Formats: sequence, C-alpha cells, structure tokens
Amino acid sequence: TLLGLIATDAAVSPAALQAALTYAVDRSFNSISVDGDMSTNDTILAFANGASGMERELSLAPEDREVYIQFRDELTAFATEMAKLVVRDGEGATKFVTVSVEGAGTFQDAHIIASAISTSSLVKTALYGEDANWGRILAAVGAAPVSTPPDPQKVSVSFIPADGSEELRLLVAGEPEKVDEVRAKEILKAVDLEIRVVLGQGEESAKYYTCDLSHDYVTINGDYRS
Amino acid sequence: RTPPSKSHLAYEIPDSSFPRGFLASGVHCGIKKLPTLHDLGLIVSTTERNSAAACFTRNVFKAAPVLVSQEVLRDTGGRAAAVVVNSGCANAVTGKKGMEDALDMARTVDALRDVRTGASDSQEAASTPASQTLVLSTGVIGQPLPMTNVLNGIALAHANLGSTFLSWQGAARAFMTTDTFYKLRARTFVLAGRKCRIVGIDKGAGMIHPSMGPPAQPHA
Repeated sequence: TLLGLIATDAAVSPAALQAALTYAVDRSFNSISVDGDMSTNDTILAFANGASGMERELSLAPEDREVYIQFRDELTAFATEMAKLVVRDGEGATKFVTVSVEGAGTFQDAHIIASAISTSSLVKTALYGEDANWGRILAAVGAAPVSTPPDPQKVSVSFIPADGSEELRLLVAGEPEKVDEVRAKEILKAVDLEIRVVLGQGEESAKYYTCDLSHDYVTINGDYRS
Repeated sequence: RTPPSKSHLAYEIPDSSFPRGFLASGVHCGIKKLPTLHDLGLIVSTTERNSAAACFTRNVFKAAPVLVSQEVLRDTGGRAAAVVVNSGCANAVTGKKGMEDALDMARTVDALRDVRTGASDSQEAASTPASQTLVLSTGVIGQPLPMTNVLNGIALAHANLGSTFLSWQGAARAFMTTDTFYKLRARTFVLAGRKCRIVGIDKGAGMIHPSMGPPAQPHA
C-alpha cells in the first residue's frame, strides 16, 4: 500500500488544495510502479493550515492564478521527490529506473506506454539481471493499450546512464544498433538508470519510475500474513 | 545479489524546516509484534484555518479508512485538521466492523483534540459535528484491527505530540510496513511573499501501482 501525507503552513483553500494535489499526484504517485498491483488503501493526503502568516487563503480565482500555479508546481516537485523514495525502497529493489517516453501524440498515450514498460515482469527481471534486453522493452511498448499505436519504423530506445556520460542507443528508428555489451553492462550495474523511448509521433511525453524485480520480492511476499 | 543499503536516504531534518502549526507523534501500540516498531501515528493542526485534500485509490474494494476519510472530507467541506495512521493491519475487507473501527479512530482523535481546545463545551460538540480526522491504515488485508490497542495507542500518541524532528520521525516510522527506511522530507518555499514550509511522509513498499483520484463529488 502507498500512504502519504503532505502538510504545509501556507494558506490554501480546500478547493485550491484539492486541485493542486490532484495535478501533483497524477504526475508523481500515479506514475510509479513497484509490482503492478493496486492496493485497497492507497491514499495521499494534503493539509494546509495558514500558520505561515499568509494574509488570505490562496484560491482558484483568476486573480490568484499566478500564485496558485507556483504552489501547484512546488507541490508537484515535492510529491515527485516523495514518490521516488517509495520506488527506491520497493520490496527487494536493487535498481531505481526512470522510464521516459517521448514523442507521443498525447500525454495519456505516453503515460500508458511508460506504465507498460514499468510493469513488465520480464523488463524488470532483466534489469535485476543487468541484461540489456531491449527486445522486452519493445514488446511492452507494442502491447500497451494506447489510442494511437506506435509505428515500429519510428521507435528508438536508449539507456541513459545516471553519471551523465553518453547515452547508449539500442534501437534507432526501428533499426537495431550494434550494441557494445560491455558498455551496456557498465550502465546497468549502476543503481540508477533511465530507459528512454522515443515514439516519433508527436510532442507529448511522460515519465514513470520503477524498480527491478528480485528474488527478495518473492521472499518478502511469499508469507506476508505470517 | 544483496539489495544496496538505503539507510542514507533517511536523515535528520532541522526542526526549523517543519511547517508551523502542526504537531506529530508515533508510538507502538501492539498492532505489530515487535515492541520496538512504531505502528500508530498522529498528526494534528493547531490552527483554525485548516484545509485538507486527498487522492484515494480507484480500487473498487476501498478499505474502511478510505471510505471514512472520503466521508470526513465531504462532511467538513475539506476542513479536516488531523490524521491518525496505523500500520500492520490495513482494516480492508473487514465489513461493517471495519467501518465502525475506522470511525472510532477518527472520533477518538476528535475527542482528544476537543479536550485540548475546550471545544467539547461548545454547542457544536453537543450536536455531534462532522469528524475532523482522516484515517489511514496499511498492512495485512482481511484482519480486524485490535481496537483496544489502537485506542490506547491514540491516547498515547496524543500525549506525545510534538513539533521536533523526533516527533515527525516517530510519525514517519508509524507509516512503515516492509519499508527499510522511514520516508520524511521537508523544505521551504516563498509564496505570496511569505516563507512557507512543507513536510512529507510516505511509505511503500509492495502492492505499489497506484491509480488515485480526488474524492467523488457528493450527489446533488
């Protein structure tokens, strides 16, 4: 189960707080996956109590628009930081993986594809085994239930190392690259990794945060009730 | 392969970073077996200008604390001021008894807060106003909460409320199930010319693929 609480001493009206939280959650906690299962109890709460001394409550009125956007974006960045912590501590996780899907026609399609990659058991076990198995990534992309299916001739896949060094291209516009397996292994050995998928369809993008699937996940969940 | 150590992700935060007007605590009340593990937490606002919001699971089998919290938000118009959390038992798929237990948790916190503020003498208290407390539970599904322990734990947590790092850390520990470290962060930002503070607590670590949305609007 995911539980979370965010509390601020800013003064924010209930309606503005709810709108900002819904926006933030869609881009943070609703964009993580450890094991693909949805709990009966998942909840993120937000409180604002005005103790900072702000003269009046921030509202959704047009005159507050600029300050509201600032608050919403602050909340979204903070929620993203909190959401990433959950993924880093996923049961049995040894890797933290950012899945970036770019060049989609809509945000929803990008989000669905990122989710499909992030929940694929085979992608996640390959990440645990430090195997640059981009075929599994493509299979997940192709099976995602999107409104506009990707064109296989336009899709590119790369690994982005966390240390800022050059990305490793695995597939470019549907054509496989000659992959340097030693370099791939090097990148996959790190705790942090980014998988970048470019669809070549449009301008929209989405990020998802996931982890690998290890033996420990099975050990932890094999006898959870006892 | 042994998972890498994650202990560096939990660290001390200066007291001054936490938002003003909130108190927090965490205690062990006997839901978890090990007495060293916190399993009940409380966070309350001490001001009168409270706003609350939430995003809840879209799972059809919503647990009792989810349903009760949705009700509290609706009944208060988003003016809830406290949250009680327990770990070790999710109070999910527990039927009517589970709903009664979740509501009991909320009402117990309300009563303790009323004693603190003197609101129990007011006319509003006499007419049983809407609860101002949200409820969170996490842990095993399908088992009832040990309510005697929980209610004693709420009283203990209330007596231990504080605003220091240790208070917030205690609350964060009370969220944990299979988490290997408590998750607590705080930061400051400027809004409308005022320095504001924000604190966050969360927990995983399994059954994690959330799809959460705002509470449904009440029927007209």
